[in-house]
Amino acid sequence: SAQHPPITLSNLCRPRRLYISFSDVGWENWIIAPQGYLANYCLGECPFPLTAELNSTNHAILQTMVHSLDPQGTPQPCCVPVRLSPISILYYDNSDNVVLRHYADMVVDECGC
Amino acid sequence: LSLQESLLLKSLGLSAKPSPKTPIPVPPVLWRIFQRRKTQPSMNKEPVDACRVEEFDVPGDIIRVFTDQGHFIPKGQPQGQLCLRKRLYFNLSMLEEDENVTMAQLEIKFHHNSYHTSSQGQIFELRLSQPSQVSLQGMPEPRQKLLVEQSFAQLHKSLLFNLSMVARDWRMHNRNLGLVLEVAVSGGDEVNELQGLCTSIDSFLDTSLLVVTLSQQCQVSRRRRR
Repeated sequence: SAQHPPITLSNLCRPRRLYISFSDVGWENWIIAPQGYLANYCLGECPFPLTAELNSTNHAILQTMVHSLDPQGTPQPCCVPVRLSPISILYYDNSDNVVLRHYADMVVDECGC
Repeated sequence: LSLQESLLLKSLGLSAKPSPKTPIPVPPVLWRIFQRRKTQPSMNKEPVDACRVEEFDVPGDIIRVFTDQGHFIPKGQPQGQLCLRKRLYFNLSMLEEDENVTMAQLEIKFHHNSYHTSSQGQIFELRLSQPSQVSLQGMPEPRQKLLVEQSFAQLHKSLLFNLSMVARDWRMHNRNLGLVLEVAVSGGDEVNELQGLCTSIDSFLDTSLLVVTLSQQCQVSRRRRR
């Protein structure tokens, strides 16, 4: 259930809240825990001049400069996850065994350009 | 099954959506690991390695606890100090083909009848062996490879044995004949006295095998990192 990004002055690139509820997809009978988790997602602008807290690569800084000179020709850099976390899921497998599995890169902690 | 759901299940390493028929209780060791990970501060900058089980310090991203499906082996005529013989069998066949076993730990829990004063401080002998071939009714017992031989006193704790090599052997040769567990009384002489001491182990014995595996996804990401 993604909350629409609040209309604020700063539509800069940053993590937005996205809660995944396993019962919403009818998985609550085989996923023991968690019942859901905060996955989040990245959304926002990467405008010129890119400020330090936007976790930008040198290439993105260059690309925003070119975009500001030639908006039609070169798009803005993308807003993407730059730090992710794993989650553990306890579930019943197809043989009714209990499995604890670690999944990498399931939570967006930080975004960048 | 909607396309999105099947793709999501596949990315979670599942070929089909599980539909548990007889859900068993969550083994406490899995629950403890799950809770610890959940409370781990996610803001610590050090990224958590999803392909390592810190609790056992082994590579792995999947942990299962297999219940014992073996049966007690009749002792035949009372054999001196022998209290019980049990075949232990853990069905590892549902591990995915591409999973590598990185650790297997056998846990043996005796539900001691601790009110049996006669056996306070009693020492027992435990032997764990791996049969090399199927034993047939009426035929001499096949040769067994002794894995563990140790004595233990009556304690309210589990006995843990590292069986990683055995589990890998089962997987590699696709031959899992289980294990044979024997418990005997140490010392003592009169048969009836011995049998009396055996009852202090009580009839119930709980064994389970905790298995850690490394999935294909992790093997790829580890190779990439190396």
